[in-house]
Amino acid sequence: PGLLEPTSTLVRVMKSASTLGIAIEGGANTRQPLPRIVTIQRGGSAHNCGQLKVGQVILEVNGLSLRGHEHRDAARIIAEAFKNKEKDYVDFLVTDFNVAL
Amino acid sequence: SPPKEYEDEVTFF
Repeated sequence: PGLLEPTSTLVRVMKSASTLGIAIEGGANTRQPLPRIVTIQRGGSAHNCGQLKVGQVILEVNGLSLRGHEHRDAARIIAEAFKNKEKDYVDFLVTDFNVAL
Repeated sequence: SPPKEYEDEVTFF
């Protein structure tokens, strides 16, 4: 990719534990306009997955862009994706580059 | 308008 095309990675987190086990900060209208992963808890689904990392920025959840969503709205989207019983996974599109793309 | 002051809002799932 070119300098202006940071790589993004699709990570499928299976719901292997009763919690997702991440914490996020940021959201639209803050200095961190897309949510960033600040914690991954041991024993949670995300930790079990092994592919999400602290510092990654979440671009999409199950194909839904988080761009323009304020913190609480983005948090609701993630929480609902984990609660949704129709899927036994949550797809995250993440990037290691801390940019708003 | 410029971004609001950064809010230390963190949500755990």
